[in-house]
Order: sequence, then structure tokens, then C-alpha cells
Amino acid sequence: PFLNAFEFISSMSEGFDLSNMFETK
Amino acid sequence: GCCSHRSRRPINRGFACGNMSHLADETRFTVNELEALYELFKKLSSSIIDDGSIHKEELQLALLQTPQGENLFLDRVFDLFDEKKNGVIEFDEFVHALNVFHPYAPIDDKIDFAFRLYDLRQTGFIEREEVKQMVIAILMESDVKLPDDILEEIIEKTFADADADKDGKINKEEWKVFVLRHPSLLKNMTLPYLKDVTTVFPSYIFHTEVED
Repeated sequence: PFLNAFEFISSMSEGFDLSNMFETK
Repeated sequence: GCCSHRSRRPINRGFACGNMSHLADETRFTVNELEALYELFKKLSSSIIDDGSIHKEELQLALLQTPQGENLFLDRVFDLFDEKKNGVIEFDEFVHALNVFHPYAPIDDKIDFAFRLYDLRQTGFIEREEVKQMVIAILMESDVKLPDDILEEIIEKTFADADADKDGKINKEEWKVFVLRHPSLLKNMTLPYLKDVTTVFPSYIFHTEVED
């Protein structure tokens, strides 16, 4: 199956996942 | 309004009330929500160096749970937040950037922000080398090995799909057409938390003194 490079980057890169910021304790 | 409380108890130390309402005017956030975001900002900006600005290490600690090590993506996010390019994220910059991540922010703003994230060298194009560099960075992060020919094939197919004029780089127009066909690419560009930041984080409400 075709793996879209951007799909891969956006789903795998933690540095792009700002939701982590809201989970800081 | 927030200013009426000033004489009784200092709130938003380090960020004036007038600025708060100015920020509310230029973003999707209400003053109340900005106060909640300010609590988050204070937490992030004091995690390593308590000086009222978010340093790269502090953003990294929040997003990656460690202040150490190089991270390509973290660097890009930090650069885009740091509008004034002075090496730290101030509250107004924090709010401006998060505004793009609001569930109701215009999709064009999200598309544009994502484009700038991926345009590593800020040339106005997303180039093959940049995409390759990002994929390799993730493979390294996740300790996954991928044969070179498979990597090349992924890049090749992605560009066959996205690079409409076949010049080897993706311009803004091509990017827009591409992400509208693959809307899941913008998933990271929306933070549902922001829709109701004051109720999602009750601990922040505790410190909030403004009533709607």
C-alpha cells in the first residue's frame, strides 16, 4: 500500500504533536 | 473585566490586562480563555528557567518529555512560534500560534502553517530533500530501519501525487490542493482542547477571575 510521506511525518512526529503540551503536569 | 481585579489581587503577573483584551480582539480566544492559556503558558515558561518566556528546552520538555537532544520537528515548531525571532516564545506569540490550532480557525491558516513547518529551509517550497530529511528523522526517532529503495519509492510516490507541475518541489498552491485531497494531513493542526480551554482544564479555572 502507498505510504504518503507526509502522512508518515504528521502521524509519527512527536515534535509536531502540540496536544502533549496540554498534558504537562 | 480583568482590570477591575487589579487593585485587589494581582493577576496575570507579567502580562497586562489591556494586552489581554487586545489579544482577544485579534484571536478566537475570549479573555477568559486567554487567562486559562496564560496559566498553561506560566507552567511551560517556568519549567526550566522562570523568566516569563518559553525557551526551546521548555517546549521540548513539554512536547517530548525531555529537554535534551536535537529534534528537527521541535525546532520547526519553535521557530514558527517565535515570531520575533529572539529565541524565546512570549505569551502573545504563544497565543498567535495556538490560534491557528483552534478547531474553528480557517483551514487556509492551518494549511499555511503546515506548509511552513515542512518548508525546513524556508525557501517557499517543500523540496524532496526536506521531505526525505523529515522521514529519515522519524525513522531514527523510532529506531525503524527502512531500505533506501523503499524510502526513495515513498518520496517518489508522494511527489508524484503532490508535485503537480513536476518541478521536484511542492509550492503553496500544490500543497493546498494536496492536503485538501488528504485532509488527514491536517489532523495535527487542530487541538480540540482549545475549543473550551477553561472547562477542559478545571485547575486553570481555579485561578481565573473573569466571568463571562
